[in-house]
Amino acid sequence: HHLVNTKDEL
Amino acid sequence: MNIFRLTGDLSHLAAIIILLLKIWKTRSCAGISGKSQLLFALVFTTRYLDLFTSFISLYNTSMKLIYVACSYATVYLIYMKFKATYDGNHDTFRVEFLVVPVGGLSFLVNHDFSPLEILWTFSIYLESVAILPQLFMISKTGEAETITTHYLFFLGLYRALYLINWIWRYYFEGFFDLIAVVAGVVQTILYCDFFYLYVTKVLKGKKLSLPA
Repeated sequence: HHLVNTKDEL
Repeated sequence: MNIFRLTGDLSHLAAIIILLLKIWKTRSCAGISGKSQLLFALVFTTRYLDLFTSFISLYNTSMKLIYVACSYATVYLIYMKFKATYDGNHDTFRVEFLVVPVGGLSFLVNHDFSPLEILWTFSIYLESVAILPQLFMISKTGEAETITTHYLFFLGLYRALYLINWIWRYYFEGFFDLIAVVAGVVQTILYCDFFYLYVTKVLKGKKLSLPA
């Protein structure tokens, strides 16, 4: 699906 | 990494450093909400638990460590070192009204029902409202020191820049995180009233004071 977690952001 | 994301991070860092320096140089935390700072320490702690489980980049790891360390240092200065200057009488926002609903919501609406993911979601939701005790304190006393308004400006600017970053990433990377975006929009909206006062008063050299 197109939802991606923003784990690379702060 | 795009320019909006980078300047957002740097703006966030600037806000944190401004607050630390203000307290350190004046040896006083007058006008600062200890409750907001406790909430931010909780936000960073619950969000950056992935420091133990995954490595993204040297930049990512160092910024996380700096944010966490600075937020704990700020809490230490307010509640321990300069406790005598802490204006607890005006810092009366009931944080349980934020933490309990946000905790419930992070259990209900998340990407994955796992401990780390729920804590990450909790931190995203909590960050969006963590500034409320500080804004409540300013509305109660009716004024804020100019340096405190600079802190708030950079903190709000950080989230606004992240919004542009997400639009950028949506178009160029197909990247979209609904939870982060909705919380980020809420967080930015909370600063709008303050941004207005900042531009119309503080930038024109006046002190930020609210009409009685």
